[in-house]
Amino acid sequence: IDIPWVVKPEEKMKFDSIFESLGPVGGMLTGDKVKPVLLNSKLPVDILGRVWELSDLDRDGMLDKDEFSVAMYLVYRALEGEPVPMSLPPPLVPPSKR
Amino acid sequence: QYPAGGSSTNPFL
Repeated sequence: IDIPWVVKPEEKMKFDSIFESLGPVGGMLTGDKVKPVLLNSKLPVDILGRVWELSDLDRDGMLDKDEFSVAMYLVYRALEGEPVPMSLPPPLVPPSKR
Repeated sequence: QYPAGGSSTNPFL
């Protein structure tokens, strides 16, 4: 399937620079590093837990660049009042993970 | 690293 990723190139650039600023190790950010950033959004912890659940596609407890972009995308949408989905819609799955 | 039980990979649980 060839659906464009909902994360736009300019958003991806922004998320990538946040990713890099958090000091990824081996291209991955651990939960310890991502958690304070998501908590900064002031969203309820149960919402953030779901954001993590949806973003950590391989369930390894760490986020790579694309997974992190999904997390940030969901957080930004949630801040705009959009509900966080219960499961990840196909357009939100990074092309590298399909 | 994370507490046992539930989703151990989720830092928010």
